[in-house]
Amino acid sequence: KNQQTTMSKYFGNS
Amino acid sequence: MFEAKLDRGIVLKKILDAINQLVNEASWECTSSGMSLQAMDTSHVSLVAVNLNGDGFSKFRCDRNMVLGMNLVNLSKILKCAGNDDKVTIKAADGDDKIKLIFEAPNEYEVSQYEIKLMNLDAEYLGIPETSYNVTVKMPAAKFQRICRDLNQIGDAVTISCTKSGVDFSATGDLGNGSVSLSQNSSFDKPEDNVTISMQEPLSQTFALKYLNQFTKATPLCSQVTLSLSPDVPLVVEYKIIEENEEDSKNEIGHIRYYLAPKIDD
Repeated sequence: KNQQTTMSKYFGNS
Repeated sequence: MFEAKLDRGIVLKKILDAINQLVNEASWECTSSGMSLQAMDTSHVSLVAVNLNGDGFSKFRCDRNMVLGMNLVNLSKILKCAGNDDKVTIKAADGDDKIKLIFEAPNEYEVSQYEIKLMNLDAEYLGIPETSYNVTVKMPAAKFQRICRDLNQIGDAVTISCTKSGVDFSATGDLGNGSVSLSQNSSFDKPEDNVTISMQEPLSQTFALKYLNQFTKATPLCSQVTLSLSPDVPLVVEYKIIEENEEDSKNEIGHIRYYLAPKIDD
């Protein structure tokens, strides 16, 4: 089953 | 003091229609170069970034950087009070807790003024790295909207697959499956119908249609949409913000970029 990832996995806090 | 005037207020209405269901509250960052906004949806699966160039406004003044936090649903309500042909001015005084919106009708004797309260929002600003994407698909925005809507009848997610021969959008669900394939084409007479695919390597990624269908609310802004994909990074769906003037001239004044985190195999 496909799991939904979130933005924090890719983009860090600037 | 901040003051920005758009000759075609309808552009602002379209921008708000494109974002206010995804994000209810957000902060506009105003600098001498323009206005920008970045916000994630409540589940942090998608992110929207709006950029409006200062020189796209007929008047733009920003003496010092300002952050205008506001409820976008309320801003949308007030913009509904503006006529499509009204000139719209946004004004904010330094340190004030509200902004003023001024709508000037084309007849030049009717002026409306509204004020909205500003909010202090905890902005979670994400650094988006410059990425060179493996695949870029430029296609009619209305076609992309149609594909996302149609495939959502079949399933919750779309798999976007790019190969040398073109791009496939496919969905699978309880009732069966469906797919739409597009190959590159160009028309001299109707460039808005063009499909342009640039690809370094074949790629296949899966995305939730719920979000893509929200993104396509930006369709009225621009005739073409650009999808950018690379393995293990969010999809970017970009719409240029085009202001159409009375003389039918088209002026690019900014863009909306939506980022969507992919679904990955467990």
